[in-house]
Amino acid sequence: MFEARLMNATILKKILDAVKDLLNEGTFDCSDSGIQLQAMDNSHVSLVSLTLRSDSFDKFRCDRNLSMGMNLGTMAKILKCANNDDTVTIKAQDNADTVTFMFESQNHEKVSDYEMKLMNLDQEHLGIPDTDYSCVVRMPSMEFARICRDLAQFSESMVICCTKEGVKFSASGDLGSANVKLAQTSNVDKEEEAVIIEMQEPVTLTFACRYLNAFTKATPLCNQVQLSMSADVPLVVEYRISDLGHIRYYLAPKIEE
Amino acid sequence: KSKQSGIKNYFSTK
Repeated sequence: MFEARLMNATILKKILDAVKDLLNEGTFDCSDSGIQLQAMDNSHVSLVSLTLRSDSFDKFRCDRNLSMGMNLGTMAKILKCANNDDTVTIKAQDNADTVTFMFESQNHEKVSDYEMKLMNLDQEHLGIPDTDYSCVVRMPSMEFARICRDLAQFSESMVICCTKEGVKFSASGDLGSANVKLAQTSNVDKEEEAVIIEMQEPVTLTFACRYLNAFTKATPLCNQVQLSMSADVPLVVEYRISDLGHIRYYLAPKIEE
Repeated sequence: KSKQSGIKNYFSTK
């Protein structure tokens, strides 16, 4: 028996919004420790890794490890049927071929349940090595979203250059070129507005704007985003999900031919 | 010209 309850549907709606542009389906691996989803986008350029810790759910029961393959488009449709302040309970029997989403209004007067067929997905699991990144940038997630949106107008790809002075985002194409430089915040009044750079070595990497823009769909989940970079390895774009866990996007760099 | 690399080039297949 698997049962996981959150007092508020909003967070789950935001999580679905953050993955559904990249992934059509995904396997939710449920265990004692929580729920994990790892999946590559269709073109195998990026990887989404979602972790939700069991102890942060309002109720969590997982008697046996369970892998539930879900169509994320269908799941998003179902979650749209929940009001933001509804309690959500996800339920499945062991070895079941369906999962049930139950929504309960705050006054307990409306209860709805939606059953969804599970899918058998033959998805590859990738082993992600622990990496000490040369540069780790923390910045406001809204600012990152804005930069990705603005620079995508100029080119399909964006160069991110990080030094100890700051981080520079550049794009150039037929229309012209764009550069956005962010200096490290000297005086941190509000932590969520800060730009903080931890640098071992300067890094310059090129990434496809299309994927970066897809990652920024997670912006409503967290005020800050963390970018981790090292030469010749995938960029990690991480959004914390309050005390529930995190979503990490890995993006393979563009390399010189 | 730069070329998009695939994510599987960087991570091991379990």
